[in-house]
Amino acid sequence: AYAPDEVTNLPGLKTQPTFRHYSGYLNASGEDRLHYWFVESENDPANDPVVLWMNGGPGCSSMDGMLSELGPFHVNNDGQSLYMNEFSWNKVANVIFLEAPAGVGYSYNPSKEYATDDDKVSMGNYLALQSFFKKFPEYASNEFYVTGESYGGIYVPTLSLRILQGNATINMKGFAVGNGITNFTTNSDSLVYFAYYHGLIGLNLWKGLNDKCCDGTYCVFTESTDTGCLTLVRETLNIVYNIGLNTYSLYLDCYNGPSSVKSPLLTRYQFDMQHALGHLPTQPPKYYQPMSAILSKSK
Amino acid sequence: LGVVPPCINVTGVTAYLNLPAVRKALHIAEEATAWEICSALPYKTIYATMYDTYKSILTQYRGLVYNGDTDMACNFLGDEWFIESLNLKQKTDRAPWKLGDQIAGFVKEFEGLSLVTVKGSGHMVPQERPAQALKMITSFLQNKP
Repeated sequence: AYAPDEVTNLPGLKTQPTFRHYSGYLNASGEDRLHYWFVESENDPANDPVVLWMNGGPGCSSMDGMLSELGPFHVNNDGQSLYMNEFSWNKVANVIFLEAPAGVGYSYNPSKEYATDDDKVSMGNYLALQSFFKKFPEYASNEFYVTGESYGGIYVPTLSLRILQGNATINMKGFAVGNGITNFTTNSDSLVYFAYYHGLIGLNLWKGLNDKCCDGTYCVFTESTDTGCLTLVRETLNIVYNIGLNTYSLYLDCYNGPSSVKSPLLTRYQFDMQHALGHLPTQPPKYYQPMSAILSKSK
Repeated sequence: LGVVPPCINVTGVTAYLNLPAVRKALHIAEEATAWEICSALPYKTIYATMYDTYKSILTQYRGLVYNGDTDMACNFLGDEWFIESLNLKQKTDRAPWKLGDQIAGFVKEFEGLSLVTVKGSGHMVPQERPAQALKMITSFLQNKP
């Protein structure tokens, strides 16, 4: 392992972890320096697979994946202290969190040349991977998986293809894409169905969409050439994206949502509880305060 | 220019990663700017679909495509349509998968690819359904159903 990159004392942790982890830079295309944070498996690093994780954007950092999703260290709201994530993926695998492309997070290019595209990014990631295995040759024969999320739906398959077609000896076995973009048109067309079947748009708008965008068997929404259809599609997507719903998670509050819809009174949870418990004698604060305390502990 | 995705609270992570002691511990270069969760890079999208790419890589590698089913940025239906369009050989019907006794979502197995939903989760599955996410990725890495 590349000892100079070993992280021996991570601030904010009460006790340092039993597994080793490393943070530093990998060479990529041109002068690009891509930051990586590599955590060894808590289980059996020598034999467990190596998993590369990439958040999407494009332009978003994989440190979010590390510190609030699948990584072992999660940040408390105080922005100073950390707690260990009991469901970290390094329970079963060695995980590389790669910040790509240059310009994202801690990754940089000394000349600040940041214009890029899908193919440049996949090539940069492929070179960074080879740079990683130069730093950690002992992992070269472990099974290897490329994983990612969101715009990682482009990053993961394009990097996997380079590994398939390239001559670097990487023991690649598979890939995983979470809530990833796979096809832009189907992503937005399917959203129209999602909106209707989740009750975000009513029957009138749905009937209008069917009338103007469909021919009885097939619907073209976002790429329709019919202005009437496009008007209704725009109305539908406006409801999804612009009225304060949490686009990333329909049933969660929208942190810092658009001021126009910020509820002066209630969070979503309180709103729902008021509906669910509305039929009970009105002592609402008492009713759902204890619930919220219990809820934070329940699984 | 920093770009913060809507509705997501990243104040804790951003504060932590910009602590001088953390930058030092993580061996961050002086040239690296202050950390932001997303950066508005001049980025050109080339691929409108990953159809051909999936077709190539699935000749050699196993795939897992999973979706938290309350996400509207990349919703589960669109990815389901995409995987169906690949016309892979189906191995199992769509069926619930569980964590303990609780239904955790649905899975449909094809030759070389598993299509999974994670029930009630949004875009960041490992954040919103961590136990289910760990079980799912463990099964995938160990090539178990």
